[in-house]
Amino acid sequence: IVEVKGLVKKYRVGSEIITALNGVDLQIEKGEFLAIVGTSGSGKSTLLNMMSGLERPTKGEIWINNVLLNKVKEKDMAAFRRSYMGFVFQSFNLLGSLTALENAVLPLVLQGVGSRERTQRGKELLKTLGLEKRMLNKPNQLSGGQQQRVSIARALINNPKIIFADEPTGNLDTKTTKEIMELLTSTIKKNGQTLVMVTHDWDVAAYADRIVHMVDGVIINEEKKGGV
Amino acid sequence: IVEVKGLVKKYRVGSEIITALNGVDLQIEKGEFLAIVGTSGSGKSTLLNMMSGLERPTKGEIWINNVLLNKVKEKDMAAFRRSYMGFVFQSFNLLGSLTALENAVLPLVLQGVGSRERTQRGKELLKTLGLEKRMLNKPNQLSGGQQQRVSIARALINNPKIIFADEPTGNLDTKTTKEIMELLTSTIKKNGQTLVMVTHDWDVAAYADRIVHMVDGVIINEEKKGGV
Ligand SMILES: Nc1ncnc2c1ncn2[C@@H]1O[C@H](COP(=O)(O)OP(=O)(O)OP(=O)(O)O)[C@@H](O)[C@H]1O
Ligand SMILES: Nc1ncnc2c1ncn2[C@@H]1O[C@H](COP(=O)(O)OP(=O)(O)OP(=O)(O)O)[C@@H](O)[C@H]1O
Ligand SMILES: [Mg+2]
Ligand SMILES: [Mg+2]
Repeated sequence: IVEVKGLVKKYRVGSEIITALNGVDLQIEKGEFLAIVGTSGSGKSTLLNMMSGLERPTKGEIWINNVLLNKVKEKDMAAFRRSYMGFVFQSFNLLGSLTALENAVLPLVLQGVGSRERTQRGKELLKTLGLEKRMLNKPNQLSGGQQQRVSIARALINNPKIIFADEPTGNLDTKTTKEIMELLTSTIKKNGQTLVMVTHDWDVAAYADRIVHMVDGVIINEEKKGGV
Repeated sequence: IVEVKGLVKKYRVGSEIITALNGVDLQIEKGEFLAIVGTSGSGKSTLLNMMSGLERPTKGEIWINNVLLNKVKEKDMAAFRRSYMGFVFQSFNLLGSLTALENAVLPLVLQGVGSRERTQRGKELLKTLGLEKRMLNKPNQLSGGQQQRVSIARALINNPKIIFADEPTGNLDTKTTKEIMELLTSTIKKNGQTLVMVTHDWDVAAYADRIVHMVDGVIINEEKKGGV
């Protein structure tokens, strides 16, 4: 459902050129849970941003569900993403003036879902994430891990075909992480959703069907579940 | 060097009262490395904010180096903190318009240190954190883990007596985490600095002299190094 070919991404900083991705090829099956691991600065977030159309590559192709992302115009990109994808960002990106519940149901607002249904679905999902008593809190009234769970709720609420998650458990303790991973894996298996997750936590990567390792902008290794 | 007695913190959200800290007593020795662990929402960041004077308690006393923080006036608080403390925040809090180097040396600017010395000390510290090639990048040109390392540099640059670190390795891979923890522990041992660190990572907590566990706003358990 996702394919990248020969992906290169360079940034200019002053007079320097930084190569964030140096030729990445990757194929992800529908319904697969893929974990991406690697050292800080190795290009994981950049790869995720390419696959989700949040940024354009310098070279290479990105295919989502047989659509060539490179050809999708900027004005159509947001709508394309909303119809297919959910995101958990490495730095949450919640709206400070909205409550946890309002933040979680934002994708449904953008899809024109009615207020009553939004509230019901939002409450249900936040409850499974342990946030039942924090729904009316604003982000600055939430702990770091609670904010992270709100951003997870927002990524899941519209049952997207592909979920891109950038370190979604970095601010969670071991017990909460386990609860979230159980919830995530059972949800995506039940709905046939695809999950692409960047993580630094090997216990989290262990839930995946496949793990790819990145170093200096390339994929150097791959492990399948049940493999060595 | 740090003591809290009977610490209570409540927040009002709409018509509800949330109790973030429900009676905390804690004594931290000079030169000690204390780790604080606990579930998401258990009150760790709130406790850190109380100890560092970033927020006022509802009840209870906070003593820093024999100064009763409750009695320090708001207008004097910032100067008091600058002279004693360094912080790594759970959400980095870097200034977006400044480079990594400028962000790292900000405490020195506020202390009136000259430009040449600031640049030299900043470069040296960023180099030990593996950011030698990223010093002129702005935060939005850095990976999550690189931003986290800049905020660690900022906390260390003025050799503060007490370092408060809220999940400083959450965005770092295992190898980088190990390098940071080796650097941190050797630095504080050499300089006789006190380190109070919130973490969800048990491998990180293992570096500490003592670990306290929090649940629902209270400390429920304590372990000393070499203990069971
Ligand atoms: N400004 C605030 N207003 C209302 N409630 C708050 C506020 N700050 C914190 N809280 C609540 O206090 C509790 C403790 O928050 P705190 O940030 O200390 O947790 P934490 O242990 O650091 O969690 P995490 O591991 O997720 O970072 C949480 O339930 C949170 O919702
Ligand atoms: N907008 C940008 N401008 C310049 N350089 C950038 C930009 N975004 C990322 N980089 C650089 O590209 C490299 C890869 O960044 P990326 O965010 O993908 O790393 P990462 O693997 O997600 O790291 P982390 O684990 O620390 O989050 C880094 O060295 C970073 O400095
Ligand atoms: Mg990243
Ligand atoms: Mg916290």
